[in-house]
Amino acid sequence: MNIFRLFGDLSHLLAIIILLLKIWKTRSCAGISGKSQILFAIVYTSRYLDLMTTYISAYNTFMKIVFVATSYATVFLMYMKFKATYDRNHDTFRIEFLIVPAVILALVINQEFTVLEVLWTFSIYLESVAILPQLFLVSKTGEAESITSHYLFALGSYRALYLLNWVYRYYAEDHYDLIAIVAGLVQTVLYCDFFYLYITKVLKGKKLQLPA
Amino acid sequence: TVIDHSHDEL
Repeated sequence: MNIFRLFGDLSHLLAIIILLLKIWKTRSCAGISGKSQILFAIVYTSRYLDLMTTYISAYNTFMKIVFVATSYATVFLMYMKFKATYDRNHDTFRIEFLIVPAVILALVINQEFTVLEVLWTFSIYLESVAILPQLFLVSKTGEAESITSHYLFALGSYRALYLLNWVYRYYAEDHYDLIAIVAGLVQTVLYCDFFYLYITKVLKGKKLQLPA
Repeated sequence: TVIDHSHDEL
């Protein structure tokens, strides 16, 4: 465990907490893409099946359980408890266009053709694009609440910090995982436009509003 | 360099 990875994980955890608090406190999930949240639930479910087979550390187990549980909790809040506030008219991204290619790619490009390994690879590919419905929703409405922007910034920072972690591990531990690195790069690149708007607008106290 | 299969990251 190095500092980049620790901060990456904490940033990921912070993103989840911000999102749950936003929904809970405002009793509303307006501006949040339920499609992205469903994708995240699929991502963590397929990736963390190794909870049953491999023990790495108490930290690892704890975080995995938290990520799986909170992803389902978010989906529950959006589609059941605060269903009335869900922005379904704007959340129209077709997630099968992300799931199907991720499945095919995982079947073709993987390190080992076993059920767990293909599911892990699928989750890595799917995670890299899972934020697209959320970014699509923001572009459709043309704006995002500050709290939603903070959520997106924390969530985007997590994989960016993992990239630094992978650079560090490559040199310090002679360790690398090409599938995770390439997918992590894609994932981080997708946030670049948002990062730019966040730094130039939200941090200066303005609302994130896209040019008309 | 070792290719990792253990997936010790999150």
